[in-house]
Amino acid sequence: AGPLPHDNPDNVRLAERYLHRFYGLPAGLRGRKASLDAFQDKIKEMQEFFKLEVTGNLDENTLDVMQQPRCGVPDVGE
Amino acid sequence: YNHFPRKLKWQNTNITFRIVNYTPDLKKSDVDRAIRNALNVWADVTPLTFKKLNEGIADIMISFGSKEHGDYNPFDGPNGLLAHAYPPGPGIGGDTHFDEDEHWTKDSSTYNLFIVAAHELGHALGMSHSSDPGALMYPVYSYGEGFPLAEDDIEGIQELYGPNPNHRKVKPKPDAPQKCDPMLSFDAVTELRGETIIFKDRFYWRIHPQFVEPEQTLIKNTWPSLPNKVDAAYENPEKDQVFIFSGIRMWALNGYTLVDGYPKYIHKLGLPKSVRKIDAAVHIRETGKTLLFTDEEYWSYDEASGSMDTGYPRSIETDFPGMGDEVDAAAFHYGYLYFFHEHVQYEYSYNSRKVIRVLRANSIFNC
Repeated sequence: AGPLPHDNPDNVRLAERYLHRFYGLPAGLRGRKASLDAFQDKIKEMQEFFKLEVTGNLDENTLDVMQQPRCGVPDVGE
Repeated sequence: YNHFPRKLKWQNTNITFRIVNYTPDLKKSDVDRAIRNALNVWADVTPLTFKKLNEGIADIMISFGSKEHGDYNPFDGPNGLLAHAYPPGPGIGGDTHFDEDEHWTKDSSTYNLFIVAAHELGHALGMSHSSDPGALMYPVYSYGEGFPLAEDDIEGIQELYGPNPNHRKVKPKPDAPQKCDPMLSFDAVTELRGETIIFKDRFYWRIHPQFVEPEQTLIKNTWPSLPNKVDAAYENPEKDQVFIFSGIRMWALNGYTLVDGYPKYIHKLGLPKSVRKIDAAVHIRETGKTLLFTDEEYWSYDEASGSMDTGYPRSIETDFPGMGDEVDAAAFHYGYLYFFHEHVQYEYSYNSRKVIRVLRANSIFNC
């Protein structure tokens, strides 16, 4: 078995860019725990919007959706 | 559907637009037509009217640009971000930008400008992203023919502006089917390398043994050349192929890839020309036979010889007692046939030749 998608640094970078752009993931340096919490909360928000399984983890389905061609307007108005 | 915070909208119904520059991918007239048609989609269901300006400042300024293109909201080269638009307001509000690094088309190859423009102009009028995968305002690109708005989009825009007073007749796309709707029926069910694929309207669900939640996707998103409606499907695991039927045509998949040489006519299987549609199909691994259900009868296709078995068609009601005379979809697992008809699923023992259980069709989703 290959490494889990969330272990791949390229996938994490892709997810961070995506969440920053479309889900308002805050930028900047923060404590590791706070940073991980924010990342997981934003993944959950995204998974809920796309009706994926809400785990907070960067699984294959979630990565698939992040890689699809899409509109550049954020999914959450605020 | 969703709106932007504070429900941003235009305060009058006469909106101006201007196409500031053009993509070299299409003729100027094709761009004009795509934008005008995209605006008409929204005008059809609201009191809004759109007037084109050739110079000066319009409410909606439309342009094509690459990477950083003047709004500190850069595009990213081919694929990924396709376009963006700003909600109604002064200045940049309503402005609509397309990524020039995409290849814009007027057909289903690469990115169809009309579809993307209709989505973006939805933002320019006050619509935010919808989480309904069948809605035009869903954030992921998908090509489709016909009137692009779904009921969901129409409800959203009419909440902002009201309906069209002239009651123009439109044919919206239905909302995506809900997996736990108690009246849910299926078009087709098949296995695909250990996953279960369930077709319904323009969508399919993918049930993966390692995923808790089924994944719903538009058929066209995965297989743009397949029709929007699938009648039947089955997997032949020996050939590692899934066969998909729609009307008198059939397609083959190897994994998620369409096999070359298709579509073929279903009559190549040996069905008479009078059969115009297969309702359900199921492959029985133990016997090497595929059962094809049409109206109140079924046929048996021998996969090894590639021919129809003699003595068919036979009556569904006679050979499968207890489950009515028509089938929408069928599947086979561990000696049991699962027949789907309307919102009911029949578990039928192939060996003891009787219905063992009757369930709701969507119990397959653990609803």
